[in-house]
Amino acid sequence: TKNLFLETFTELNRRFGELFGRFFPGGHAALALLDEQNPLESGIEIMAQPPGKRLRTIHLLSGGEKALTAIALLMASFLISPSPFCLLDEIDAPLDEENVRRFTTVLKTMTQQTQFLIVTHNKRTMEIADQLYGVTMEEPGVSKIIGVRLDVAEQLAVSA
Amino acid sequence: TKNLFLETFTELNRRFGELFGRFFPGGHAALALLDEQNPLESGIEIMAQPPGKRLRTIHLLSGGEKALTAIALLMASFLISPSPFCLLDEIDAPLDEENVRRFTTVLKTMTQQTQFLIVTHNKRTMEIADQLYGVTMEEPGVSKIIGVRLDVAEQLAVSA
Amino acid sequence: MRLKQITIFGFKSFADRTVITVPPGIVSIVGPNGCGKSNISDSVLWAIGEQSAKTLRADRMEDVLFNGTERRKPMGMAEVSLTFEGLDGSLTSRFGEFSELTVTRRLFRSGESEYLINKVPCRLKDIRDLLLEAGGSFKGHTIIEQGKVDGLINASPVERRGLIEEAA
Amino acid sequence: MRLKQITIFGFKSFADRTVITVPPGIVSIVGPNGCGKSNISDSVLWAIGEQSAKTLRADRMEDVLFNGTERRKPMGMAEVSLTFEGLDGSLTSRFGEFSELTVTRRLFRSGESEYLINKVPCRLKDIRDLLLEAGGSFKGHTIIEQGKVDGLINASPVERRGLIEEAA
Ligand SMILES: Nc1ncnc2c1ncn2[C@@H]1O[C@H](COP(=O)(O)OP(=O)(O)OP(=O)(O)O)[C@@H](O)[C@H]1O
Ligand SMILES: Nc1ncnc2c1ncn2[C@@H]1O[C@H](COP(=O)(O)OP(=O)(O)OP(=O)(O)O)[C@@H](O)[C@H]1O
Ligand SMILES: [Mg+2]
Ligand SMILES: [Mg+2]
Repeated sequence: TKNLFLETFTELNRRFGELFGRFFPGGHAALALLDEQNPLESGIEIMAQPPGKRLRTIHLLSGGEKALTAIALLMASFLISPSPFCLLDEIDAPLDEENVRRFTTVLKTMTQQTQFLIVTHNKRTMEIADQLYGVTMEEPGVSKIIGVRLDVAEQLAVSA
Repeated sequence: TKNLFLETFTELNRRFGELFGRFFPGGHAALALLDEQNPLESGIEIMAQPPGKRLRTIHLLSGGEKALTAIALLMASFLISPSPFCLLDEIDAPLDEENVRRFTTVLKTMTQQTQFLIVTHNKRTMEIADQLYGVTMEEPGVSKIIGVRLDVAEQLAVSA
Repeated sequence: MRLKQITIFGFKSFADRTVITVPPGIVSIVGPNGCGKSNISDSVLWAIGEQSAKTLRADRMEDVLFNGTERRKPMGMAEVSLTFEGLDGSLTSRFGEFSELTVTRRLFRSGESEYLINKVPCRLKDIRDLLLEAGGSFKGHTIIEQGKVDGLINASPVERRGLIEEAA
Repeated sequence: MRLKQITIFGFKSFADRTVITVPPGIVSIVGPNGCGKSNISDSVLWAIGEQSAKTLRADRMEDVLFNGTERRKPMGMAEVSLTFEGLDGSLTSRFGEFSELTVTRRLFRSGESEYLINKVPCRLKDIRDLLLEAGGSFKGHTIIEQGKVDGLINASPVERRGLIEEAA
């Protein structure tokens, strides 16, 4: 199983680097084993450098940069071992418009193996959906689901 | 100091209930001392009921409801003991447009005693600012501050 | 294997029986603050076996039962079902010949809980084994809760191993 | 007392000396992801005496020094100053006669740190006492960091006492 682990680790690392490059054009990211001699016990370090920067630790990344780096890692793991569905709850909240565009562009390429259910307030993320559901509480305290068109969905996200 | 504490507690509770009612029209909220006999040691419980709901605990509130309840408590404490300035970093991120409107309406009434510096991506929050500053990294990795007009600010928040 | 439908009844704010059809591709869920969007993801997390009340934003597990409103009484049972389709009949377990599978979890106000596969009572372990065999386990990162997206970055180096191990 | 100006030099991504004038009312700070907005609030938190590197999203306190880019060298010093105006001369301390006050914090790569009031070296305690006396202490909730807005709700009942005690 040591070989299997190393193989999976290498593949995840490759995919992570690739996706990070699509989210941060010109940037570099990689995973590293803290203890190469002992891969089955070792912790995993994440290195991520947005373009032109020289960060000493990933904790100095901004809120949006951290979220996008985590999304790259998440998607990389889906590429090597797809799960039938994935539920994302306002994962785009910390991202600016440009980064939402990059995120949704990559997401659209992943729908062959995985279905995505995405809770969002962001109009750009709504636009890529194949199906939109609105949740309302016409009766206070009781949730109801309604199928909606894009223009209605944008309205629904605007007010109670 | 026991009397001073109880006086401050009662005043904070009154203000909190008032602000919560402005954020959640028809809802009720209050603070409670867990141990009334011993006010100087007692923990403080928060009760918050959005209109028409019957929540058993505040942990069941939604992301946006929790944020708005916390903002009501924060603003209540500013009303009883103003601080010269207050720095809020994307405090409006979990809120839908309607709640951003309620938040900014109340915020505008508090600028007599306190200056507010608000980091935001939300156009509605930008609109209420007396002064807008844009932060850019024209030179990668180096931040610069520029004074901007509203239309430029909206553009700046859109892309890198 | 594909998720075809989520049915929620008496779980949190879903007092009425609610059926959500899940088409292939990307489904987006929208609505104002507090309307019940995150309750949908909590219901799925619960149906696949989540045991921690805190992860479901509750103090005790009974808090997930519909607690009533000013006009409705609290309910005595919460039930969530997930229906999967497109199974290729390759399952070794006794459910092998089905092309569609529905896993159900119920909780009664008395504290009693039930798990069912295609309406047949079973144990939680049966549901977990079935999901693992049927199609790529339900890894920790199948559901990313609100505000938790950078959990992978903030986790400790050892915690991050889980991501590789689940994928291996 | 009013905050008039923030000056940042060599702190995190502010390699060049940057002056932010703070007019009365509401100032909004905007910009794309990663451009340096939260670094401004970190700089203010640091200038009023924050001692925990973790609160400043750093591993060690030296991480707040500008660490260089592909085209610039790292800097050897970080300095942040806050200038306040509108003091009514009622301060009892030796700074009583000033109408304007500037508090400054510096950190050198060697690990040495300095605190100054109106360019006169002092201890951190002097800065804290001064801010407390001059105008409503810098309570814990003067600065709400990114993603921490519901901290007051998630805090324990005893932790919430701080809010009342600071206001009393
Ligand atoms: N046991 C319960 N019984 C009845 N209602 C409940 C129960 N638990 C939670 N709720 C309701 O669910 C609401 C929160 O829903 P949820 O967290 O899904 O909102 P949301 O749509 O995700 O909102 P946001 O956009 O703010 O994140 C609460 O306000 C409450 O009305
Ligand atoms: N010591 C340092 N030296 C140089 N640059 C630094 C240092 N510490 C942090 N940075 C820079 O600051 C950036 C993060 O800035 P900040 O957190 O203020 O972004 P932000 O504008 O708040 O973004 P977001 O909208 O995503 O929250 C990092 O990407 C890094 O480039
Ligand atoms: Mg939610
Ligand atoms: Mg930020």
